[in-house]
Amino acid sequence: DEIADSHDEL
Amino acid sequence: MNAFRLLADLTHLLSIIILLVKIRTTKSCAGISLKTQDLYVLVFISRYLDLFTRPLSLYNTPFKLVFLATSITIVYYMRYHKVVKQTYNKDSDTFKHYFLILPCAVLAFFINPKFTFIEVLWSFSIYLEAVAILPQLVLLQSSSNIDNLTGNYVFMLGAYRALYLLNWIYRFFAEDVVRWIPWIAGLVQTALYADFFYYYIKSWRNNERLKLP
Repeated sequence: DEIADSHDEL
Repeated sequence: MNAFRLLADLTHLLSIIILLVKIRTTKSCAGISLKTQDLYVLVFISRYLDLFTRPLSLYNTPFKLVFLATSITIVYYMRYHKVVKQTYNKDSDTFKHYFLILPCAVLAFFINPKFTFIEVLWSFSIYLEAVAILPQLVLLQSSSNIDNLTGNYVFMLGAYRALYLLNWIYRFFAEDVVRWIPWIAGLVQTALYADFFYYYIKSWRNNERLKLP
């Protein structure tokens, strides 16, 4: 989901 | 994962290693802004709280731990190491960096992916990172001679986010990923380095000392 995505980068 | 992203993270890691090498080998932090380093500790703490709430990642987790550990170590050296703390340019590091924290916090309160504690802090860290370099750039302008390691440190720090911009362009076209918050903050962050990049490359090409106006 969008939220999970926003944390896949440093 | 793509090459731009990998290169960006390695460049970021390299910048931190350069700073640690400078402080440890010269036992000096002359030309380094403690305020910028304080802000980076705040950026990493507020961004990596998800270490506890999200599944660990083989790639991201080690980086997060290294960034947290090194940024805290650098601040510790600059504040408490008996030799290093004497070399801190306290009277030139004058930027009012507390004035950066509140606007970023207010902005994060209103503009975030989701109004939860983790997401608001994550947004805060993205906005704060964009402006965290300001005290360092101001300090460089008042420094008479900037030593090479410091110049390289700031250059790598600016380059890493520029590489992230390429990563986001790639991901937009290849994976159809849209991320307004880091995109805009990343653009602002990289733009702040524009004049530094200009003088850094000029001094490198003319093989002369780096000097900011």
